[in-house]
Amino acid sequence: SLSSALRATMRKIAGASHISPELVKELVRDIQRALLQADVNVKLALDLSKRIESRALEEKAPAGMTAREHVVRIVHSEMVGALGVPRELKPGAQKIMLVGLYGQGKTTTAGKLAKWFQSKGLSVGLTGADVHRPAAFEQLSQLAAQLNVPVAGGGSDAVAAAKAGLTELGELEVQIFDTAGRHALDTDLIDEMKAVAKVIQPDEILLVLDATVGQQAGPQAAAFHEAVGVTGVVLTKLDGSAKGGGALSAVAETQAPVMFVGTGEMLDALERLEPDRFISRLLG
Amino acid sequence: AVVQAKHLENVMWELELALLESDVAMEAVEALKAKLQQRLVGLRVASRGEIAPTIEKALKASLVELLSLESFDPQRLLARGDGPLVIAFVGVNGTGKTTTIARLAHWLQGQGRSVVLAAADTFRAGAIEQLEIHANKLGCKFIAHQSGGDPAAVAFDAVAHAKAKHRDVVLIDTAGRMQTNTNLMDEMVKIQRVAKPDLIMFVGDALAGNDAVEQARKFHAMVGIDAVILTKLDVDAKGGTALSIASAIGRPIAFVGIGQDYEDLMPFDAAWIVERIFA
Ligand SMILES: Nc1nc2c(ncn2[C@@H]2O[C@H](COP(=O)(O)OP(=O)(O)OP(=O)(O)O)[C@@H](O)[C@H]2O)c(=O)[nH]1
Ligand SMILES: Nc1nc2c(ncn2[C@@H]2O[C@H](COP(=O)(O)OP(=O)(O)OP(=O)(O)O)[C@@H](O)[C@H]2O)c(=O)[nH]1
Ligand SMILES: [Mg+2]
Ligand SMILES: [Mg+2]
Repeated sequence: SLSSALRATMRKIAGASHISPELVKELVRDIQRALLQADVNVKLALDLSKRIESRALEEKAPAGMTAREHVVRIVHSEMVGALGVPRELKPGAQKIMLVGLYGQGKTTTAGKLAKWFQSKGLSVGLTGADVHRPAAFEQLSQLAAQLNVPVAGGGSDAVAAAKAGLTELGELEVQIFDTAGRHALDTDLIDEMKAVAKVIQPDEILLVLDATVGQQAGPQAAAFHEAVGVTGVVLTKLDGSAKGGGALSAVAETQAPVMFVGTGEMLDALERLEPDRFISRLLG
Repeated sequence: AVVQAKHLENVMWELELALLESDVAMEAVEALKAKLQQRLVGLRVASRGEIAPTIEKALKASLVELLSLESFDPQRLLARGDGPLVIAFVGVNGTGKTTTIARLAHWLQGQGRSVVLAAADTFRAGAIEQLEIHANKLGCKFIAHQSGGDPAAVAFDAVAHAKAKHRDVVLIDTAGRMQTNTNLMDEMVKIQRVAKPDLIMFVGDALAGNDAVEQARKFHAMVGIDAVILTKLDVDAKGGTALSIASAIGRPIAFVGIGQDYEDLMPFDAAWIVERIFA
């Protein structure tokens, strides 16, 4: 397996006092394959492994550090660096808008975020601005009911739904807005998203991204960022087997950190991203 | 000139990247590479200049071949037998199962078939309501129980109804499930045991990268996939996921989803997908 190949190479390095260029090449090849297998964007995977290679060749291990520890530290720092500057949602009053591709987990995440803010002792309101998907408002309403959280919106116009939310739920400290799935090439839906963002004036626009998404993560994240400005990423369905390498591209394209990961279908299945755990799982 | 392993290495690197960027899973790329090595190393060509084009042509041909090994004729869905044709739709969360059922029901009705929709996703919020809206729009019979009920019982009821009323097709909607969730995978096996579908359709997302292989493999191992429907091809324009799945389980792709409307379901065309990958 890839992880055993990587470990085997690391064991070779462990025995060495300094690392030969051949060994570095071997390590870099293994890392490249691990990254590609983990759905990291092809160009990003090549860039990352090139940077790791040049650092491993040029940087001298600090005194008291073995060659292996030195290389592990370089790999770790490059990978964690690719996750961007970490930032957490403040547990305070704010308006949050969720956007993303179809079926990524936006509506479910809206419910999970509502529960998260509730646990911080804040009042929460959920607004359904997805006026396209059949029973989208019903889905959000059922989640809201599970949490005893008020819900607003629905109807046939997304901007009107957002306005209804602002009016009816304006007294509540945290307002979370769910939107319909859409993608880069759907100009009408992109325009709708811009119009809804303009009305809400959200403090956070979170891109909800499914951990199974492959090479499209980067280009789609870039399009969402260009349209409305993404301030954070939520990576969902990490309870599956997908490594979530697409998140690295989403971060690169939006300059926004992964604030939460989804780990199941229930409303309590939302956790903060743990960079070390995420990276070691990604590398196998 | 003779094609040597080193020629293959050089040309393949670029082609490999093109495949990976089109969402062909790493495992599938490696399998294709191994097959090409078998066929091409030692092959005589007219001149050195012919080597790269020969390799590229052989790669395209092997892609089409992989996608055409097994084929699914949509006409199979229209065949009239003694009793309804029962089809269950399975897959991981959010891939487009419910929407695909609506699209297929629309197509079947357009071909003069009567359709029964079974709301066997009894778990997710709004799942039953979502399918019911489609049933009403399409004018299909809709079978559902209480939310939280036994999915297998809903499927069984729908099949019994279709048999009693001489309906042509039963489409069974099931909940999304992670292939790593043993309880949910067991639930799917139970639905199959109770409802005895004639066909199991795996609904996969074209956006999926390497996990498509894992998904297809596990679902195939648990219930046996008859054919695959690949959705959101309008979003992931290249469609390499089709190759990942074909390579993993060797089952045909019956349809592709290219949008959210009822018309947005197309029969699968191997040459069309390969063109998009190399566009
Ligand atoms: N296993 C798992 N399933 C999840 C997670 N997040 C969401 N889901 C499931 O993924 C499916 C899609 O979730 P939705 O919340 O409907 O996705 P969406 O982005 O709102 O979909 P659209 O509105 O159609 O674009 C549902 O079956 C959810 O239960 C997660 O973290 N883990
Ligand atoms: N653009 C596009 N969107 C699609 C396609 N197929 C499905 N969708 C969208 O994907 C989202 C999820 O579709 P669903 O049919 O609810 O998916 P599902 O597999 O039933 O989801 P769960 O039951 O929650 O697992 C919806 O927003 C659909 O409109 C497609 O071919 N193209
Ligand atoms: Mg939704
Ligand atoms: Mg569904």
